[in-house]
Amino acid sequence: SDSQNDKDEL
Amino acid sequence: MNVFRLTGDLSHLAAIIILLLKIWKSRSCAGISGKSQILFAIVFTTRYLDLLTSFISLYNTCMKVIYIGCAYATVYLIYAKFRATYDGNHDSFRVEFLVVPVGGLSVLINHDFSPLEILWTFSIYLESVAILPQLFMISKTGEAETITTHYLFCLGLYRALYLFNWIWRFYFEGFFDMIAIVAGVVQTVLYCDFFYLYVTKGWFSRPYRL
Repeated sequence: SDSQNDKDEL
Repeated sequence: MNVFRLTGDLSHLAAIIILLLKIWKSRSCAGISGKSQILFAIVFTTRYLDLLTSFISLYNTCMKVIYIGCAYATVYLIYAKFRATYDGNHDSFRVEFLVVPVGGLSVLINHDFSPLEILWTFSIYLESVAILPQLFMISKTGEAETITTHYLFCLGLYRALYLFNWIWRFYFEGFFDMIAIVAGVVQTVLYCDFFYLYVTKGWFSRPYRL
């Protein structure tokens, strides 16, 4: 879903 | 990737390198909280376990490896190489008061009840409060070296820039992550008092006094 973190951020 | 995200990452990187160089060049870790640095090493380790399971980008992988490597190098300098200069008596914050509640919260409030996701959530919550032993140490001794205040400023600025990144991403990508946002707000708020002192006093006095 949209609110799921995408793990791209550090 | 937007300008806030990139400058946030670079500010974070600058903070880590400033601290590492400060300790290395002065051959002393006086005034630095080893406990905060251990917490940051735990933060990076538990957050970047996905290095082993998924590839996102070369940038992402490189930064994660650098952050983890620098975190452990810093801990090594404080607790091994320059241990004699470590001011353990003033580094008396009880970290179990942070780690235990944060651990409980990450099990209760997370996106997905899976080991990797819980550890990621734990790292987000822990990062938001990991600087407290350092701030406690400074308030206890009543002063900090100028270079230490630059470190803290860059470290605080990084999460503040991430807040703008999240606002950007919400408007332009419809993306938001409530766990990261709330923890990021908490983390930034903890630095507000310090930001104020840094701007009003830190640039003009040396050594820095609270």
